[in-house]
Amino acid sequence: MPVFHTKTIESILEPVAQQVSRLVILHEEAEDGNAMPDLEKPVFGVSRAVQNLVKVGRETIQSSDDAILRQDMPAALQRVEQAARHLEEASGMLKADPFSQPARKKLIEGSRGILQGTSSLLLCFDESEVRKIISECKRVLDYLAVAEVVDSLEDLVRFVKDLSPCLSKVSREVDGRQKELTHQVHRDILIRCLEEVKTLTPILICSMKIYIQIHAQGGKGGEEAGMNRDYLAQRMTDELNEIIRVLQLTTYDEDEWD
Amino acid sequence: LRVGWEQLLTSINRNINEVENQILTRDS
Repeated sequence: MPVFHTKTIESILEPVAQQVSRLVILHEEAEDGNAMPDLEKPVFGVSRAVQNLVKVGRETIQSSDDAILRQDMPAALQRVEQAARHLEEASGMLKADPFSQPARKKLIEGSRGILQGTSSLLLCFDESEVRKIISECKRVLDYLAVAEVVDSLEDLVRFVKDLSPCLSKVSREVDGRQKELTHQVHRDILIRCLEEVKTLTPILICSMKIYIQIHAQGGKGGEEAGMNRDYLAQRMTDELNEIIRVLQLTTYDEDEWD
Repeated sequence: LRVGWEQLLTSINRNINEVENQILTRDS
C-alpha cells in the first residue's frame, strides 16, 4: 500500500523516509559505544538548504491568495527550522563528545523533524492545488444549476459557450490529478466520473434544446422534457460532487483496498 | 556509521532542495 498519496510527494519523501528508518537502526547499533563521526559539514549543508527553503516559503506565503495555505504553511516552515537547529546542536555536541547519547537523539529528532516539516509543506501545496481544481469543478456546478432557467436557443448558445471552456479545464485538471495519485481506487473513481461527465454533457445540451423547442411551440411533453433535462443536470452534478469528494481524499481506506 | 549519517544528511539536503523547487514551480 502506498504511504504517500501523490507520485510527486512519494518521489521526494520516500527515499528520505527510508534513510531515516535506516538511521534509527544505525543509532541503535551505535548504542554499543561506537564514536560518532564529525557531521559539521553535512549539517551545515542542511542548514543552508533550510534557510533557502524558508526564504522561498515565506515569499510564497506573502504572495499567495490562498488563505488556507497562508495559514498552514508557517507552522511547517517553523518545524523545518526547528529541526535544522536540532541537527546543528547535535553536531556541536558530537564535536565535544563523539559518544554523546543526547546528541544522537537530537540527530534523529532533527532528521525526523525535517522529514515531517517538508512533508507538511508538500501537503500544504498539494492541498492548495486540489482547492484550485475544486473551484473549477464548482464553477461547472454553478453553470449546471442554471440549466433549468435556459428557455431560449440564444441562451442555450451562451450556456454552451460558457460551460465548454470550464468543462475542458476540469477535464484536463482532473485527468492530470488522477495520473498523479498513487491510490488506484481513487484514480479509478476520478476516471469513471470524468467519463460520465463527458458522456452526459452532449446529452444534457440536447435535452435542453428539446425542452426549448417544445416550450417555444407550446406543444405537449414540455414537462417531461424539463424533467429529463433536470435529471441529466442532476446526474452531472452528482458526478462532479463525487469528483470533489475524491479529490480531497488523502488517506487510505483499508476496506477499499481489501 | 559515518557513511550512513552523511548519506542521510546529503539526502535530506537534496530533499529540501526538491521541496524548494516544488514551491517555486507551483508558485510561478
